[in-house]
Formats: sequence, C-alpha cells, structure tokens
Amino acid sequence: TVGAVAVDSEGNIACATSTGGILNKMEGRVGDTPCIGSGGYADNNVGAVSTTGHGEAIMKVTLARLILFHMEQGKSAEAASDLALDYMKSRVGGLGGVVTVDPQGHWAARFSSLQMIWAAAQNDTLHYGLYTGE
Amino acid sequence: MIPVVVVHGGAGHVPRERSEKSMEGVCSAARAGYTILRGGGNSMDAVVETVTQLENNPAFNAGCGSVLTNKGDVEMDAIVMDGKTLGSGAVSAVRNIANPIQLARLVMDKTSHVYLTAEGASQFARSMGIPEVPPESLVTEYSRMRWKKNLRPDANPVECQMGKMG
Repeated sequence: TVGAVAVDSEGNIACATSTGGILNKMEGRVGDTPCIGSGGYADNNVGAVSTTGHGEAIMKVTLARLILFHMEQGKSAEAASDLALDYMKSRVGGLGGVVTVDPQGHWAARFSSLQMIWAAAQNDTLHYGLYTGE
Repeated sequence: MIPVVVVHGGAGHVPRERSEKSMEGVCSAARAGYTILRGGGNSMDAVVETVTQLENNPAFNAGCGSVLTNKGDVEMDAIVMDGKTLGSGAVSAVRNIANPIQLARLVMDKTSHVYLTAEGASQFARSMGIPEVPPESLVTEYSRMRWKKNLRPDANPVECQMGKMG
C-alpha cells in the first residue's frame, strides 16, 4: 500500500491511498484502502490521514477517522496517531501505520508494525525513515 | 501556510535487499509532491502525483508491483479525499489500468458517486478514456515469487506481508 497527505499554501488538505491488497487475497476481497474513514480521510477543519497495514483491522476501528476524532478532541497529529494505532493493536490485534497532517502543517508518520517506509517534505527539507524513531 | 507532503510506502516487513530502492522511491515521490506545492499547486494535485509515482514504481504494492490474488491476478483499490469539500472518490477490484488513484480522482471529479467497484469501475475508466494496460505489465517477478510461495498449505500470507505481531 502507498499513500500521501498534503497541506497546500491555501491551507487546503487532501489524502490519497492506493493498494494491491494483501498477498494471495481471495478474489473479490476488498480491504480498508477504498473505504472512506478507513484507508483515508481529509477535513480542512481537522487534518488528513492515509493508512496502511492489516486492512480488516483498520476497517474494524475506522482508523483514519479515529485519528481525526482524537485530533478533534485536542490531541496532536502524533499523539492521535499513536493512540489509534495502540487501540487497533489491543482491541482487534492489528498492525499498521499512518501518515497524518493537521491544518497548521504539523505532521506525523507513525506505525505499530516493525517497519514503515515514509518520507516528508516541508520547508525545503526532506525527512525519511524506515524503523521506529528514524 | 507552510506546505507539507507526507508519504508512506506501506507498513510491514521490508526485506533488506528492497529497502534502499523503496526508500529512494518514497523520497522521490515526496519531492514530486512538494514541487507541486512549492509552485502554488493544490494539495489534491500533490497527493495524486505522489501516489501515481509510487504506483508506477515496481518496488511498491500498488499499481505495477501489486501483490496477486489467490488466482494470480491483480485487483487494485484506491481512494482520494479533498478536505475543503469533503469530496471523495474510490475504486476497488480494478484491473488492467496503470493508475487506480487517477481513476479514484475521476470518480470524485466527474460523478455524483463516492465509490465504484469491479466491472462498473472498469466501464467508467473506459468512458473516461483511460487506456487499458496488459495485465502482465502490472506483475513483477517479485510479486509472482511471493504468490507462489504463499500457495503452500502452511503459508501465512498476512504474516508474510505484515510481519509477526510483537
């Protein structure tokens, strides 16, 4: 799965997510990616999220919308992402990762899996990582 | 407002021999999206361009390089969402097109629907003039190798892709 979130100079926010699904999936199986609130969500008033990981678990907790719910309650992009990923792991035993932005351009790349490849560009600076803490 | 684009190339297990190419891919895609934003472009154009680049990169599980179904086919899903209008477009189980993310955007921009699937999505793609590509053009040697490996009765495809739970 691949995905992106962005904030432009007008303060408008968008998300995009695309996938081939899970290995050797049953024909006709659809995971979280195309489901609004699961594979992604964007609202100029709150932020945007693109998700990746175990699709069935992501759908059960509507991961993208859950993160934005926590941000609506005042959590930062990073804290909201961690809170929702922890909930998904403990409640339905699913691993995954997210990229998240808020309307002020604060961003987070967080994951509960061992790895997630990510990159972020802001202020003419490129940030990137693969393991937790990078 | 200071523009920003954040990109992921998937969570789970990344074999060491593929990590460098994958890292180059997400960095290149992030730069492409950021170039659009720095030029005054909008966030929707930036995320669609970013994801299009990743779909075209065989190092990632989307577009060219997608994993295969149990029958050995490619079925792809995608979504876009615009935070200004809450407009959204999605497609699922689409085959034979290079960039499902662009089809998802067309669902948002050109229809009153939010989500089209399977043959309906393919019909819509044809009506929008999106060229069909040969199925084999989306399949890589790596995805075929993983498909074969996970046909074994003792295989665990989810663990193979996502890694073991901690």
